[in-house]
Amino acid sequence: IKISRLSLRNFKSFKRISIPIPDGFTAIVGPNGSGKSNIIDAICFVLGRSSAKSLRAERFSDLIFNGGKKGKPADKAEVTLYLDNSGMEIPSQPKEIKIYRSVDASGNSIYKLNGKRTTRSEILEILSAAKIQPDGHNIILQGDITRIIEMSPLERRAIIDEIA
Amino acid sequence: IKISRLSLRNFKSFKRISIPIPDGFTAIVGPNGSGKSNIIDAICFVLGRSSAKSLRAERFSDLIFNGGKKGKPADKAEVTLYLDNSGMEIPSQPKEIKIYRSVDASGNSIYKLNGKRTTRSEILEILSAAKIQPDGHNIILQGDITRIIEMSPLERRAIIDEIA
Amino acid sequence: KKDIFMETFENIAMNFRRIFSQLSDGGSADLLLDEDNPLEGGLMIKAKPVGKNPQYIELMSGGEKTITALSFIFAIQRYQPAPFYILDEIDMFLDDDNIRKVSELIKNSSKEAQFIVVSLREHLMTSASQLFGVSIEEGVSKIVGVELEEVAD
Amino acid sequence: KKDIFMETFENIAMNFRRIFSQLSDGGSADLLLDEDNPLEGGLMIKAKPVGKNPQYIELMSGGEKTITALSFIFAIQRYQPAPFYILDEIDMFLDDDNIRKVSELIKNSSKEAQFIVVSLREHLMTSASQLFGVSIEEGVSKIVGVELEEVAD
Ligand SMILES: Nc1ncnc2c1ncn2[C@@H]1O[C@H](COP(=O)(O)OP(=O)(O)OP(=O)(O)O)[C@@H](O)[C@H]1O
Ligand SMILES: Nc1ncnc2c1ncn2[C@@H]1O[C@H](COP(=O)(O)OP(=O)(O)OP(=O)(O)O)[C@@H](O)[C@H]1O
Ligand SMILES: [Mg+2]
Ligand SMILES: [Mg+2]
Repeated sequence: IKISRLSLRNFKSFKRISIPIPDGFTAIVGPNGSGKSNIIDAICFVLGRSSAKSLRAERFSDLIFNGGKKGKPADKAEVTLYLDNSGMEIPSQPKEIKIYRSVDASGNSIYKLNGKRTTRSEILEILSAAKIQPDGHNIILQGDITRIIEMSPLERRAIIDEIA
Repeated sequence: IKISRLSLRNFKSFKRISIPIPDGFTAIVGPNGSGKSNIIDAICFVLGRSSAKSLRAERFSDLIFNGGKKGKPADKAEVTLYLDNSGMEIPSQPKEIKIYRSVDASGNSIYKLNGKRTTRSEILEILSAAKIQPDGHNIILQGDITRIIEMSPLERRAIIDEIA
Repeated sequence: KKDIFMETFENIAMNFRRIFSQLSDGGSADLLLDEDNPLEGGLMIKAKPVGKNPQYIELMSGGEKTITALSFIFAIQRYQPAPFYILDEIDMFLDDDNIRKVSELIKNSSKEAQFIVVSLREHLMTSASQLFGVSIEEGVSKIVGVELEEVAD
Repeated sequence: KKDIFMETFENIAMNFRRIFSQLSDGGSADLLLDEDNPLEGGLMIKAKPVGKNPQYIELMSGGEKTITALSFIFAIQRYQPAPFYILDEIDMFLDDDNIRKVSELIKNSSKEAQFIVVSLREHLMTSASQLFGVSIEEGVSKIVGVELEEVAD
């Protein structure tokens, strides 16, 4: 299974973009404050992260595009992740899986799977079949490398326990 | 007042070196693990830092050169800081001030001022006349920038209170 | 239960040794169980960079710790691969030489999984197979997809 | 007591505005007292990078936070100068452009005080007036004093 595309609409500093994610090694580059980590936050958001703090926001409504210098603030933020399931790693799902999540000004999230409304736990269940978790060790956020370096012997062991 | 020279003897990964510190902007460069931060630790050590942890050591005896791959471990670590006081910022002291500190295998420190044995508190007193403190805001250790960025509003205020 | 743990541990420890040796040009490292309490105690990491004595990760420099920690993370991934990896400025403590080595490792691993890597360092960007450039104007972020050939100019 | 605090605060706040504007090519920033409790409450930092809305430091990116935090540190130093400054990899979150600006600031400040700066980034090294190269062999560190002209080759 792999990510084929990521679409953001009024998510943090992005108005509307759709990014094709190729196979292999993709680098995201750009000046400080341009929005690189916001793209990573969008992926963590759509995968079902439940803490606003871990998305560098005080409240979920902080994720909604504030309009920038000239525009009007939006009323909701939306992210869609397109997964290529052509290898049928998740047998119960179609060849292209669409995962959608939005959040409105009062902080309420709506999840959709292939266009139909669903719950966070159903999304997590589908994803775990492909070994995808919203806070897996395959995602290292900015600054996290310091936490990994300072891990205690017991924390390291807990990781192996989890896998076993 | 300024630093004119720093001498290390059996301090961390250094056997014996004497580094002239020029005026202006000096950069210390080199590969990972080569000993750059050890030089900074030596300065903090000789200025009287009292916590081994803040010198990245479990115990003070960890500061003693362990001999490297081929040599024998040393029995003490020594650092001397030469200060140029030709502007007589510290009137009670000579034109060149020598601050010395050593530590032995049992973790005992010896301080010397201009070659004569003295106490840590006398060293701190002399240094504070020139606005030098072992843990002042003019010293930002590796990784510390994260702590400064994450400072709370009250911590910021405490800094101004201290100065006022 | 105990057997599964030991099998997982042995596997990851073996990967860890191999990856650390690759990243450190021939250094060696070990994942160690607590001798007094192997089934519940913590995991120690001891590494011997080339030309140095073996040491615990706690005594290493910032860059050495990063290489050791990344070896551990990649060792886990080899044992239980995820479909994609997202790494945001993991190279902040690394010198240019170590960045080249880590980007080689990512490049090799990217044959089996997608890697989405945010970096400010040139030596990492140039190993990527595709680059996205992000910019911001009047508070609105934009993305420019740049094929790698263009960057090489 | 209150007067001394306000005088110190006003001075540092002014320095902070000036230094942030210099580092961010014309952005503006403010050091703010807690309106409800100016004498005991905390100090907020609000900054407006060029082309953006004003925002509290907590909402900024890693690099933007670094620029803002360094402006605060240098604003303090302008008010109560120390004879020397020691900075160990303060540039780890900065892009090359911001590194150039910070090294300009260090270069200018180094007329009044000594700066000893450890860095892995080329754009910082090249602004220094002298460089010391550190290396390690068989676990023993060595230093090579390199005049800047030599590096320019
Ligand atoms: N809801 C929002 N609406 C508009 N802009 C936002 C919103 N939330 C965050 N931002 C802006 O996004 C910018 C930060 O983006 P981000 O953290 O992705 O930068 P970056 O490219 O990762 O930078 P660095 O290299 O410094 O880490 C900030 O300036 C912040 O103000
Ligand atoms: N007492 C000691 N005797 C010998 N070597 C020591 C001693 N204490 C620390 N070291 C060694 O010094 C090395 C680290 O040096 P240091 O932290 O100064 O590196 P650095 O140049 O700052 O690297 P980086 O760029 O990764 O931050 C470590 O490899 C460590 O083993
Ligand atoms: Mg970022
Ligand atoms: Mg260091």
